[in-house]
Amino acid sequence: MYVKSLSLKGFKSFASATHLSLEPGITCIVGPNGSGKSNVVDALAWVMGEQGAKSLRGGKMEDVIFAGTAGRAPLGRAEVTMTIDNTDGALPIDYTEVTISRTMFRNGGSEYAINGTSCRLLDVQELLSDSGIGREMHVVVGQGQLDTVLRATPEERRGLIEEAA
Amino acid sequence: MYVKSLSLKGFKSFASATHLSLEPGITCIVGPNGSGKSNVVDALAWVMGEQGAKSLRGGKMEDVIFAGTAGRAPLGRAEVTMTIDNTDGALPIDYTEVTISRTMFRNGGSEYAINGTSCRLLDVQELLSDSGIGREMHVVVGQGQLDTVLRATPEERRGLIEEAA
Amino acid sequence: VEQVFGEAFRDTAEQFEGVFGRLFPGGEGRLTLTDPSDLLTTGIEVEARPPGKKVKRLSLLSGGERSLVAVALLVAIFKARPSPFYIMDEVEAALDDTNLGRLITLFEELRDSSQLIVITHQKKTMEVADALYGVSMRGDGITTVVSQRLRDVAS
Amino acid sequence: VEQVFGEAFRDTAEQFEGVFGRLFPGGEGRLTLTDPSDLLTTGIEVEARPPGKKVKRLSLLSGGERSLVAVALLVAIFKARPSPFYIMDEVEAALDDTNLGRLITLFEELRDSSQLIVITHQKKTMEVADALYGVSMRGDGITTVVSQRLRDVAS
Ligand SMILES: Nc1ncnc2c1ncn2[C@@H]1O[C@H](COP(=O)(O)OP(=O)(O)OP(=O)(O)O)[C@@H](O)[C@H]1O
Ligand SMILES: Nc1ncnc2c1ncn2[C@@H]1O[C@H](COP(=O)(O)OP(=O)(O)OP(=O)(O)O)[C@@H](O)[C@H]1O
Ligand SMILES: [Mg+2]
Ligand SMILES: [Mg+2]
Repeated sequence: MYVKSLSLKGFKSFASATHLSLEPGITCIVGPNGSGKSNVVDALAWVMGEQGAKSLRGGKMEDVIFAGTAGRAPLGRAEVTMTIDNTDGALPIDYTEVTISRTMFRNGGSEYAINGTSCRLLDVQELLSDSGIGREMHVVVGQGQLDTVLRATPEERRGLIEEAA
Repeated sequence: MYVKSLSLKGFKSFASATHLSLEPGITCIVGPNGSGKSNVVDALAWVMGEQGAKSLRGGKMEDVIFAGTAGRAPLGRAEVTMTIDNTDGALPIDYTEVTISRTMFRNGGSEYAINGTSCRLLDVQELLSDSGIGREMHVVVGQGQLDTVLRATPEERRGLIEEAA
Repeated sequence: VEQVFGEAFRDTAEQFEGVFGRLFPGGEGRLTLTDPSDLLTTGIEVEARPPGKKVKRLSLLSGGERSLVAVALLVAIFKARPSPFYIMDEVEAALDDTNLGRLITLFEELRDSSQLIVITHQKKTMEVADALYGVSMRGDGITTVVSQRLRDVAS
Repeated sequence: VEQVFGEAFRDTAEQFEGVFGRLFPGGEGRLTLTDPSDLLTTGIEVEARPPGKKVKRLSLLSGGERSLVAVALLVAIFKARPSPFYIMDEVEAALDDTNLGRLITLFEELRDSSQLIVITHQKKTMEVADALYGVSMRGDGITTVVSQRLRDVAS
């Protein structure tokens, strides 16, 4: 199982629809400071169900929607779609390709979908946790987050292992 | 006014007496991970009167004394001496060269000296603060400390400016 | 629950000793339980001794050493209980060249069983990528993806 | 006290706008007082807008952008109220090449009136050093200073 592609539209600095196709193995994302690399990381965490505005570096969840620039008006929604190659059946669902989508509207509404069918956040989280990606997102090591692992309390470290198990 | 030299003996990983002579302008200190560069920064902060074990990365003040290695026994004291070129009279003391020393003993005692004459920690701090180096050590930007400046509260940032003024 | 955690801890602790030894050749690292008698609530302590050093207090370790110990713990978890993919955002910032090389060796091992998405500024890391994406902002605050290079294209 | 702080804040705020503009060409930065009517207790807020961007919330800035804003604030203080020397330990970790170059330009300006002791892993930073010290640990946990190269020796 691997992430085949990621589509972003209106998510943070990705005002225009952007499509990234990924490979198994190692994919590196590079670019200057402030160009949007960590925003890709935020998009992955967000579409997998991350609910903490702080983990996404915002003050409120609405901060993930493109806020506009000098030359472009703010957008009314953010949408991210993740396509997963499920040929090995790691996701307990009878498809070889699985898409997970999340949309957030500036007026506050949120939508989730698995393979185009509307669902709840909980359905997305449960589907992923069965394949080894838990709610705590131990699979995402954010920028500057490495030292947190060491500064964590013994109980918090236990949580890391419990989630992976 | 500038730091002419720094002598370390028994301070953290500097088990052997080490002498660094410094220049006006930019001095760069380089080396592999864990080799002792930040320990030099700690030594400078310490000899200028830093009292927080945490700012020196230790659990207690005694942690600055060489703790021994597989091949060498722990030492009983740490000593750092800083020699300042005072030709411009920035330090309000009638010498063109000023040495500040600090010694700490494993049994807990501490000694300070200015130009070889025993004095109190307060005397060192007052001498330095008259020349622009305050007690909060805003002149020392420690490893990983840059983001703290932004995460600080508005009141803490005020403190930075007050100390420099 | 106790048993699931107990086994996961044992496997992770075993991996940790191995990974630590590869990041700190000649050094010694160990994971221990704060309360081995109570598997339901015990926490986990990290012990790290770089080669040639005696000091074990984590706070006295250097910036680069702390990064490596954290990486060792995470990679130990990744190896003990694999997930299909991992995302790592500039974890090499504090590492010197030698340690970066050791980290990259670990990445290449994880690649055998998992997909890695790695944000980096380091050339050495880019060199082991199977695919490379460049992001850019042309001064207008909007991200564009500028290039995709696959390894077989380059070689 | 109020007057001392008031003047220091004004000078620092003025320097901040200048330094910010040099680290973020085309961008805009400002220091403001949380309570201008009460100079005894007011705090200080930092506003930062990188070029082409509208977003002003500090937490949404990138890792490198946050480093630069922090550097701008510190250097503004250093220029408004100079001290004889400054010590900086690996402040460039999050910066890309272009921004590292801008930081180095600031270091060279500070050098005119202050001594800088800079810990670094970056070659570009070493290249502007007047003196260079190498520290090393020969596998025995004890630091030795291995070299001192002065600029006039090398050139
Ligand atoms: N909702 C939003 N609308 C528009 N722009 C946004 C939004 N949220 C964040 N940004 C912008 O995205 C930029 C941050 O991008 P990101 O953190 O991905 O950079 P990066 O490539 O990781 O940089 P670095 O190398 O410094 O870590 C910031 O400049 C911020 O202003
Ligand atoms: N009291 C002590 N006795 C002996 N060794 C010590 C003592 N305190 C710290 N050390 C050792 O000093 C080393 C840390 O050195 P330092 O932080 O200066 O490294 P560094 O050169 O800054 O590395 P980096 O590039 O990773 O930041 C640690 O390995 C630690 O074990
Ligand atoms: Mg980033
Ligand atoms: Mg260091």
